[in-house]
Amino acid sequence: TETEKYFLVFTEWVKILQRVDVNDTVVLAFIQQMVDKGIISTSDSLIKFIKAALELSVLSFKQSDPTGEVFTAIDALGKLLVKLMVVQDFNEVSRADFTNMIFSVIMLIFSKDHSQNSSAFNERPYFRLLSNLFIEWSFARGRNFASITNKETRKELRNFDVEFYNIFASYLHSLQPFAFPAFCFAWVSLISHRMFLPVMLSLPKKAGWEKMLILIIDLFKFLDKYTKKDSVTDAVSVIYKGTLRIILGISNDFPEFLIENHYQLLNNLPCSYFQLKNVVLSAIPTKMCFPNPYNPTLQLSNLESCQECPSVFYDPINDLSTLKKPVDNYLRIPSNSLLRTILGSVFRSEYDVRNGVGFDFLSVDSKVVRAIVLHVGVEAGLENERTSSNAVFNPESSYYTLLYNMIHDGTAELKFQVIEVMVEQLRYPNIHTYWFNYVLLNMFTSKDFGDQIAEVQELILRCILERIIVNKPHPWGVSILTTQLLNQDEVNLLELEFIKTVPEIEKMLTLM
Amino acid sequence: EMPAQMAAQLESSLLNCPDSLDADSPYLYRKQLSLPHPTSIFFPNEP
Amino acid sequence: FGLKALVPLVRQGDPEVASKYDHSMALGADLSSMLHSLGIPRDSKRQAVLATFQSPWAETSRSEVEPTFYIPASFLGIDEVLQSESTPPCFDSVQRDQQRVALFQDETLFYLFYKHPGTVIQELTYLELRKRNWRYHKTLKAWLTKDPTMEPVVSPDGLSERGSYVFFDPQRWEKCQRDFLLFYNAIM
Repeated sequence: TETEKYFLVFTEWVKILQRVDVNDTVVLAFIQQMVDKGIISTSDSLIKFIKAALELSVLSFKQSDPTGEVFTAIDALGKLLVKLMVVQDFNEVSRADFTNMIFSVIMLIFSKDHSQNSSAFNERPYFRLLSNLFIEWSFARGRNFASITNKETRKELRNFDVEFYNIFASYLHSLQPFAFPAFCFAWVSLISHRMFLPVMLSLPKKAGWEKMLILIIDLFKFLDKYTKKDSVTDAVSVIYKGTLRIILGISNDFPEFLIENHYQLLNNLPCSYFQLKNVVLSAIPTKMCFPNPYNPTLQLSNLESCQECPSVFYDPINDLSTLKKPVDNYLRIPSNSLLRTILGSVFRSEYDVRNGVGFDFLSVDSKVVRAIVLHVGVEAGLENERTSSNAVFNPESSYYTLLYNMIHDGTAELKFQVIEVMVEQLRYPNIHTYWFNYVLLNMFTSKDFGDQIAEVQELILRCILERIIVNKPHPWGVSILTTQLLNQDEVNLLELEFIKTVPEIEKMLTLM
Repeated sequence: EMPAQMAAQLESSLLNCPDSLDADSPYLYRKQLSLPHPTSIFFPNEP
Repeated sequence: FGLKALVPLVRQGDPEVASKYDHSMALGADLSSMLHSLGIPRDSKRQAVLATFQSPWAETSRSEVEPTFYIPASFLGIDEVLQSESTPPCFDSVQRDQQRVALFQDETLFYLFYKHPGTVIQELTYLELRKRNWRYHKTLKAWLTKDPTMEPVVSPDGLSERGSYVFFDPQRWEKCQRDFLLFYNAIM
């Protein structure tokens, strides 16, 4: 049969690669023969050939002695696919279309295997194949494709490099745990692969950031859905640990990715993941030094870094939709009617079931609140740069009054959400940390809240404490505000009524 | 609640989790650096 | 949304109260061992870790993985020594390949000795290291040489000497100085 013929050709390919290096001229001659004989000369035949090769490779893996070489055929297939991506003349079909075709075939075989075999499905051969594609492409692209002797081809490949990774990322998105749970652990290993993750995060002009973020959010969403308040299954617990380890690696190598994408990451982080939240928000720009946050004499106004506007990769304004105009108009000229509009638009149409600490569902749209608060912070930072600090470090400024009014006029839940997001902005030394520190400190002692002040103070303390009772790291800005609240003279924390009603917290604050 | 089938698939994935050996670079063809030769019994015999 | 909500996280001594939330995600854990397993920091320096990331889990990171590397063409064409059209990268003859091995640094010789047991190159590197006054300790399976700054004291029975030696530690991949009692029949 045709398929059997393809099996034979592929077996020959595997044998050749066991005798010579993949860069040997014999290899090129073999590929040329495959084209000449019509094995891979058309899209149809190519698809059939890859289909047969992959099925044979997976079968070979399943039937091989597990203590021996189980990946020989898969490895050979990986080398063939990348070789074809590199050496072919792309006259009739583009390299991108060709790559998409290859991935589509892999997806086809993979999803058929996953759905038909369910509990007998083994993720390892597919993991190996995809890992090999990363590795083989990595060898090809070394030193900007220096090993490619043809100047024209080298230029094409350089131009295609970003697209290759983004195409790959798109297929990884399709393979996410929600879709293929039996591939979950392989998937987590793939998105953090040493020849994928750091490459995606260092592509020129941050070209890989968007798709990498999508993949991390896929992981967060999966965790969120299956994390119960009081327990998680062993499998989910292991996934969580892997996720934490990956984010720690990113925080070390590419802190700017976490810094600039914190908004999107927090929108999708499970509510109760306090430590992971702290890890994301504790990221510090590479090479930045900062003073000891526990120094009670530290003045943020003296720090040059606290005048810098942090970069934001995704503008939260994109999530405001109909609220964009009212918010921006309010910031220009505050008015009660605009405030009413804003307050009326922060509610969800249906409850959002969340496994929160202290709550099981939310009626306020936390994504909208986060967008508003961050947008206000961004605008305040820009205003500070444009005019002066007096324009924004001022309880009369529209930036302050919008947040103040949302808290003053909002439900307890809205108060909590606004305050929580403000505390999230207490990160490394920058203008947002500085400004939100000012706002929170001011609000903590503000007479303007009248008889609401106790509620506001309790919420501020709750949002701070839930970040610092957690194992480290703690964001620099949170540590600063904690120190300031403990050392300020205006309000004796231990005399607050709501503190006395919670002996455990009273004890903790006494110790602190 | 995670559907039972999904939970079973997740467990299976955990059991088959690829490790660092699975992620290592593939080598089909490895030319021997050096031919076998009788050496002292005192030399290490595992690389 | 108030402070009472945090009580189950704070009152850990009371299992009934504390069990309301899974603490492993909320309070988390001490990250020192996880950071250490990642290599953060390494030798007190901040170094990139993702390019050599073995696996998301320490348990499945049993072995090192090959990172991206690039061999410049100039490394692949050193005639008579490493690899070229006329001299492929193989060492198959003790007679013919001795002079090639003489060009390698000590560490390269140690690498080849330990990496290719039972081969011509292991024998070749043994011979070359001996020429450089290194001696192989049969029990320790390690190479050592005399510390030039100190003269050893020979034992009365003439079977051993105590002195200062430079050992090459293949695990840590470095030379280190040690005071040692050396038995002559233990080295070759």
